[in-house]
Amino acid sequence: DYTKEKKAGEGTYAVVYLGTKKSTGRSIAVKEIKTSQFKDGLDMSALREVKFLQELKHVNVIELVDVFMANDNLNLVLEFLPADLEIIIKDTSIMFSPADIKSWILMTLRGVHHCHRNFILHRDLKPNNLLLAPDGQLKIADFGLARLMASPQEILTSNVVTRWYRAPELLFGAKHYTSAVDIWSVGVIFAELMLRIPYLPGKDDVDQINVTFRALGTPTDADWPEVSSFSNYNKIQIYPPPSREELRRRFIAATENALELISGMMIMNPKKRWDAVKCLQSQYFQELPEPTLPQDLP
Amino acid sequence: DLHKRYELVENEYNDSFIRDLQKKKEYIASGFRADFIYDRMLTEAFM
Amino acid sequence: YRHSSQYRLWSFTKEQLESRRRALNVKVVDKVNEKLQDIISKHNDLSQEELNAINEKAVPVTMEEELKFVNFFAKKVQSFCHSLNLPTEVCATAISFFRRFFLVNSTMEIHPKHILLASIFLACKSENYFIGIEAFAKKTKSQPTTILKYEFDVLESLQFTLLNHHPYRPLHGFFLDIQYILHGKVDLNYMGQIYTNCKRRITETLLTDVVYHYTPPQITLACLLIDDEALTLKYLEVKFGSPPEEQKESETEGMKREETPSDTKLPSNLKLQTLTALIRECQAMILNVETLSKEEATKIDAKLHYCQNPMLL
Repeated sequence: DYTKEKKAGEGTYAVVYLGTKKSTGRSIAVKEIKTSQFKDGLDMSALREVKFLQELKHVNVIELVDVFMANDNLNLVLEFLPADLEIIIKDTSIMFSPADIKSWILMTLRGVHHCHRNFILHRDLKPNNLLLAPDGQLKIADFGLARLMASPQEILTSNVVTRWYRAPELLFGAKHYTSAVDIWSVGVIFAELMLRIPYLPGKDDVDQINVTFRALGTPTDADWPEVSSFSNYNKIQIYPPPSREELRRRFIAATENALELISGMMIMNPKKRWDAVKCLQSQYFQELPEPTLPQDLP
Repeated sequence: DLHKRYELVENEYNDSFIRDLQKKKEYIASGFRADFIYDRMLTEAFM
Repeated sequence: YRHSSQYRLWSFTKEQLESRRRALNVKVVDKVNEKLQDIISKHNDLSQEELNAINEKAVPVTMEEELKFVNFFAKKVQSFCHSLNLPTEVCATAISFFRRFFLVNSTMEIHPKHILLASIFLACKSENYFIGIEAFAKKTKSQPTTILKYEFDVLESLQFTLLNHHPYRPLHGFFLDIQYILHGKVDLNYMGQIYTNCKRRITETLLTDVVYHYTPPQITLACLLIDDEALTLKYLEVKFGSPPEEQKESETEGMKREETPSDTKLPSNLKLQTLTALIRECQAMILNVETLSKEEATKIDAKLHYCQNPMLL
């Protein structure tokens, strides 16, 4: 029922084709998972994509249309999403307004909220995993690093989330982190939408720590109890947190409520960081301008 | 789901297992949140 | 839960489950018989004695025998998981994968022993308890190729649905809520004992069909009912019930309250009687489990073996 008309891309474990669902004429993307590549059978990323996308059904999460085996390859049929936020941010010929930014962040937070209320952590939120549908809807994609919220005593790997969007607790090697890591990533994406350049572009994992704390201040036990117990805490440079004035200068187009929201999403201490519900209920989404309707977005 | 069939009242729960974890440095530093755990268990119980 | 694949694809009424298994068995019995006839017709030199042996021993298994045989092996999945020291959730998922597989495939097509390890291996991956295939094969004294060969068969038979909701988390949830609802009236040490007993009993239910007929919370409540009926009924009564005279008052009040959302307990849209009846049904099913003896399993195994290889006879 599906055609593979054009190769759209090739990754380590999959080839992506654009095609059509013949019975409905709907454009689709077929992610063909190379099964021979992984000596341990089905690749973990593919397994996670299938596992979580089967359970999530939300306008702001990519839809898994079908899954099938063919010629010993696993095929994920996904809805066709021709663009992503990274393309939009980088293409400076595209002008976008504060209302547009509000719309994209609102849709992102709704998608993240849906994952979190299903106790699923995405763990790789970044602009090119936020895809855009022809009708303007933004959809969270690539659940290859996703996992269920940990059981209480479970140990998690901190080697997740693409570096520039990685939360401080992950930079410190935390093993019992929560969905707060996704909120941090959304905060960085929000900043990048306003600045049109990467907000915390570390050259490597060590530099990432330095870039993060130079921009936002080095956390101390006072505001983040036990942060000094992380093994690599003593090696880091101490920087003061930015004043409100400094933040205003950094995000000149941002309203007070926008600064409030981005500050809430990027609170160092994950325990105090805002969760998806608090973000969605923030004043920023209740003040003018109203978020641009998806169909009117660039 | 506007009307969840439970109310999360953290200080009402005597859960020694979770309480012990909450005191561990590595859990505190990681941002471990008992209320997230309770919310998940209660959601699974009343879904 | 109604959006979950577990509810959408793997929940059945008793009738649906029975007809599903029966249809599968009938379909495969026909195929087996056809194959047997084909073999017999190709070997027209068979003696009467040999023919009798084939007709007597190479007999397809019935649906009932299949189900018992699958459950017999599901118990082996469980003991294998315990010998590998796998976490509770991983073990539960392995059993779930294994039993669901045989809702789609017959033991006459694929012997359960081939699916046993593939189910465990896939469950380890799916529950983030990854063990590399070499290490896993070594631990289980098997061949990597055999396990990987069936991994995709299991995945496909599962219709690529991997996320399981087991009754363990609901048990933890009720453990918390009982403390709140029966505030001060339950002894914590006693609750701890109840928790342990119920956790063990939940593990047993995973080997039965209750997982297809009831939601995880209902199974949990049935296990709680088995363990302490008085406590469970008291909890449900306080939580979901309300005496008839109050019923009217709370309904009208409930209307008022709807207008002024407050943080007091909201009227639950759940009928206590319905819930209690459902849990009682589940309880009965949990308590009425028949197991297969090793001798019976051996007999069924022989039938399967000769159906696959009638010329051995």
